[in-house]
Amino acid sequence: MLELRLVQGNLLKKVLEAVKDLVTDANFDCSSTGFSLQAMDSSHVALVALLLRSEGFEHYRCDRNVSMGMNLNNMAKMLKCAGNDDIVTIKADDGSDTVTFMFESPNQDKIADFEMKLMDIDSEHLGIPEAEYHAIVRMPSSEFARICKDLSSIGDTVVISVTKEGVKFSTRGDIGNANVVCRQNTTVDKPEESTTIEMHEPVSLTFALRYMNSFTKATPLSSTVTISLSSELPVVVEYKIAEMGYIRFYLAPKIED
Amino acid sequence: LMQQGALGNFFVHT
Repeated sequence: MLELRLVQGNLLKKVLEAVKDLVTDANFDCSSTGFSLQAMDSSHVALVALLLRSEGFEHYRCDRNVSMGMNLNNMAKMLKCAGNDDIVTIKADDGSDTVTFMFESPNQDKIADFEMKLMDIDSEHLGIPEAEYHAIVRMPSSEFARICKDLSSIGDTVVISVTKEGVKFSTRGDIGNANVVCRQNTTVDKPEESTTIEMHEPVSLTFALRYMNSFTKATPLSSTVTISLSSELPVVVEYKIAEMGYIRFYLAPKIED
Repeated sequence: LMQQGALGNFFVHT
């Protein structure tokens, strides 16, 4: 028996909007730790890792570890039917081939059940080792989204370079080239508007902008984004989900032929 | 020319 009650139901709606374009089908794993997902895109270039910790749920019952295969587009369709202020409960019986999403309006005057068919998914699970990153950039998530969107109108790839001058996002295309430099800026009043750069070594890596733009669909989940870079390691683009966990995107760099 | 790397080059299957 599984029963997970999430008062901030719209978090789940935002999570689905953040991942459904990158991954079609995925196994959601439920354990005493929390509700999690790890899935790669079809070309095995990008990976999404989600964790919603059990403590973040108002009620969390998971009698045994369960893996539930879901089509993310179908799940997003069902969650779109929840109101933004609704409480969402995920329910599944042991051995069942369906999962139920229950939506309760805040004043309990409307309760809806949406039952979705589960699917068998042969998912590949990757071990992601703890790594020391050469540079960690923390910046407003909206700023990062703006830069990725702007640069993708010029070119297909972005070079992210971190030096002691700051973090530089560069692209080039048929019509020309573009560079955006963000400097460390901690003097602003609000911490969510600051940019911090923790650099152990200068690093410069090239990535496909198509994926970066897809990751920025998670922007509504967090006011800040953390970009961790190491030469010859996939970049980690992390959006913290307040009091619950995180959504992390890993993207393999482009490498010299 | 740059080639797209794959995650399998960096992470191992578990």
